[in-house]
Amino acid sequence: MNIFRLSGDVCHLIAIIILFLKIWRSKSCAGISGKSQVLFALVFTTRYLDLFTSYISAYNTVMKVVYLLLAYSTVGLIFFRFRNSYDSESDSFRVEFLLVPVAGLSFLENYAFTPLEILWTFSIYLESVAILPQLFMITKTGEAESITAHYLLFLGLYRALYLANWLWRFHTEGFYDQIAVVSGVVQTIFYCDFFYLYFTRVLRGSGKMSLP
Amino acid sequence: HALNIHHDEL
Repeated sequence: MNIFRLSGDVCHLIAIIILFLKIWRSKSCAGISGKSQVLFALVFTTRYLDLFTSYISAYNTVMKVVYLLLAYSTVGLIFFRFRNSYDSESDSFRVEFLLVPVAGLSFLENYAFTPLEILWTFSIYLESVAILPQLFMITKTGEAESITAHYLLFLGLYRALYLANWLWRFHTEGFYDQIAVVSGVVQTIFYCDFFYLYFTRVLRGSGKMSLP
Repeated sequence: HALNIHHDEL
């Protein structure tokens, strides 16, 4: 554990909580991609199956359980409690275009050809593209509320901090998880355009982030 | 990364 890893995890947690509270308080999930949230719930589910097979630390177990609970609660808010506010018309990204290649790749490129490892690899690849339905939705509607933008900022920060964590671990421990690092770099690249928009529009603008 | 793969990161 190092400071980059810890702050990355905290930013991830803050992002998930921001989104949950936004939907809970406004009683609306307008502007939120339900598809991205289902993909994230799937990411956590397939990655954290090791909760049943190996114990790493109390921190590790607690964080995994919290991520899982929050992910499923958010999906529940979007598709059940506040489903009337769900904008399925704008949430039109075809997720099968992500799931099929990601599933295929996790069978081809993994650390071990075992069910748990393949599912872990699937979760890593899927996480790197899971935000695309949300970014697609913002592009389609042309704007995002500032709170949605804050959510994306913290998710992006989490990614950037994990990159720093891997650089740190490589230098101090010689540790290098190729699958996680390559997918992580790809994932972080998706946020770059968003970071630019965030800093030029949300911080200077009127609260809403509009695309050019 | 051969056997006993330990994924400690979240």
